[in-house]
Amino acid sequence: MRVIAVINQKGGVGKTTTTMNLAHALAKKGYRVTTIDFDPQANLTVGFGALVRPQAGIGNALMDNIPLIELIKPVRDKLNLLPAGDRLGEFEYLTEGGAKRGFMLQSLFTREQLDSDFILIDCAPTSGMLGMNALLAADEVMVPVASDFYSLQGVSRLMQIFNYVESKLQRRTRKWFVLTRYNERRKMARNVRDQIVHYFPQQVLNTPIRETVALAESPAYGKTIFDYRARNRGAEDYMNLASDIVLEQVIH
Amino acid sequence: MRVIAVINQKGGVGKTTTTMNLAHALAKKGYRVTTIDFDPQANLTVGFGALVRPQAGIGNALMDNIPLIELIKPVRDKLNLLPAGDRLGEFEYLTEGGAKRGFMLQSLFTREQLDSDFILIDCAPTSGMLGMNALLAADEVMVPVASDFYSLQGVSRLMQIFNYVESKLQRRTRKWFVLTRYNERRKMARNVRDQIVHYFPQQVLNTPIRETVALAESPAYGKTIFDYRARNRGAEDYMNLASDIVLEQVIH
Ligand SMILES: Nc1ncnc2c1ncn2[C@@H]1O[C@H](COP(=O)(O)OP(=O)(O)OP(=O)(O)O)[C@@H](O)[C@H]1O
Ligand SMILES: Nc1ncnc2c1ncn2[C@@H]1O[C@H](COP(=O)(O)OP(=O)(O)OP(=O)(O)O)[C@@H](O)[C@H]1O
Ligand SMILES: [Mg+2]
Ligand SMILES: [Mg+2]
Repeated sequence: MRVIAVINQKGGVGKTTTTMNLAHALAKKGYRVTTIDFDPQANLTVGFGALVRPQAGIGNALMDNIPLIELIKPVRDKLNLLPAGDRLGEFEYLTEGGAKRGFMLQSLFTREQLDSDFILIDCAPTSGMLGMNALLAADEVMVPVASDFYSLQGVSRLMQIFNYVESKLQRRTRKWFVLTRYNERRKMARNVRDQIVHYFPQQVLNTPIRETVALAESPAYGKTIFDYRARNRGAEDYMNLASDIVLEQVIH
Repeated sequence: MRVIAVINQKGGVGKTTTTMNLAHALAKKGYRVTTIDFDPQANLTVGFGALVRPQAGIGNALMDNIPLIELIKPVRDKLNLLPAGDRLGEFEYLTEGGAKRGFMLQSLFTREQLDSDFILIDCAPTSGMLGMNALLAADEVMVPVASDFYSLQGVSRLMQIFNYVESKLQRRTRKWFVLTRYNERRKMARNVRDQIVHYFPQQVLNTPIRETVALAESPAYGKTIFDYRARNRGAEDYMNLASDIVLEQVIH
C-alpha cells in the first residue's frame, strides 16, 4: 500500500486537480485507490460530485472518532473518497494535545487499516496542522509545481520545512515532483522544469501535465477528466502520470 | 485613508499579483500607498524585490511589539511595504489571547497611525487567524476571482464566512470583486464573470485582469509589471483597475 500526500503550501498549483485525476487514472488501471480530502475547502469532494450538506468526513474521524468505514464513499469503480466533512476546519486549529496533534492522522491509519493499493491525500495550501498530519501519515510526498516563479519559490520553502521535520523525527519520505499547468511554448515553464530537474534529479515524474481547459472545467460538473473528456490530452497526461508513479519513471 | 484587505481563501487566484500591481498603479497616479505582506510565504515581499534574511515585518509588530515605523520599507516612489517578516507564521497559530486575537491587527492600526491614502493587505490562502485579523482591520475587502470553477465555489464559501463574522460583530465592510486570469475566449471565464456580476451587482470592478505571461514573470525579477513591461497589457489592466477602485467603477 502506497500512502502519498499531495502537498504544496503554494495555492492553486494543481494539488486537487492532480489528486482527483491521478486517482481515477490509477483506478482505471485496476488499482484500488482511496483519496482523502484533507482541505476544509472540500474542492476534491466537490470535484468528484460527492459533496452533500451536512457531511461527515476525515474531520469527524479525527475530532469525533467516527470509524473510517462509516465515512468512506465509493465515488467511481475501484475509487473511494474520504470527504473533508464539516469539522475539518476545526481540526486545523485544534489547540489541546501538544506535539502529538501532528500524529493524529498517522495513528488513525494505524488503528483502522485502509484496504487500498494507493491512498492519495489532497492537502490544503497551508503548512500548519493539516500539512503536518499529512506529512507524518504518508510514506511518499507528491509536490505539484505549477510552471511559474512563485511556485518554484514555494518549493524551496517547502523543502526547508520537510528537512526540518524529517531531521527532528529521524524519518524520510520519498519525494516526487509533478510539473503542472505546463506550457512548452512559455520560456518560464521550461525554466521551472529545468530548475526542478536540476535540484531534484531522479525525482521529477516524466509527464508534465499540460495547461488544458478541460481540466479546469470538469470539476464544475462533478466529473474527473476521464468522465468529462476521456480522449482529451488532459486525460492522456494523467494516464501517463499514473504509469510514471507506478513504474517510478522520472525525467533524466 | 482606505484600508483594503485583498482576501480569498482559494489559492492562486491572483491576490499577490493584484496587491503588488494595483499598489504600484495607485502610487503612479500619485496616491501614497502602503502594502502589507500578510502571508508567511512572503510572496509580495519577494515580488517587490524586498526580501532579506533575516527579516522583521508585520509578524514582529504583532508578536514583539516592534513599532511599525521601524519595519516599513519604501519599495517604490510613494509606495511602502511592511514585509511579512520571519515571525508571521507563528502569529497564525497563536493560542493565547482568546477572541481578541482576531483584533490584534486592528489595534495595531489604531495605536500606530499609518500615513497613507491606501493600505492594501495581501492575505494568505487560509481563513484562519490571519484572515480574521485582516478582515477586522480593513474597511473594504477586495476579492480576486480567477476565471475557473473552484474560484467561483470559493467565493460562495467566503461570503458565508464574511456574513457570519459581520453579523456577529455588527459591522460591514464594502466588498469589491476583481476578475483575474481572465481570458475572454474561454466560455468558463465568461460564465464566472456572469455569475459574479449576477450575484454581486454594483460590486464587480470594471476591468478584468487578463491572463498575461508578463504578470507571472515580473516577480521573478523582483519587479512589478510597471518596472518590467510598462506598456504591456498587464500594466494597462492594472492601471485601469486603479482608476476603477478610485472612482468606484463597476460592471453594469
Ligand atoms: N493542467 C491544468 N490545466 C488547466 N487548468 C488547470 C490545470 N491544473 C489546474 N487547473 C486549474 O487551476 C486552478 C487551481 O488548481 P487546483 O485547485 O487543483 O490547485 P490546488 O493546488 O489544489 O489549489 P489550492 O491551493 O487552493 O488547494 C483550478 O481552477 C484548476 O481547475
Ligand atoms: N493575470 C495573470 N496572468 C498571468 N499569470 C498570472 C495572473 N495573475 C496571477 N498569475 C500567476 O498565477 C500564480 C498565482 O498568482 P498569485 O500568487 O498572485 O495568487 P495568490 O492568490 O496570491 O496565491 P496564494 O493563494 O498562494 O497566495 C502566480 O504565479 C502568478 O504569477
Ligand atoms: Mg486544492
Ligand atoms: Mg499570494
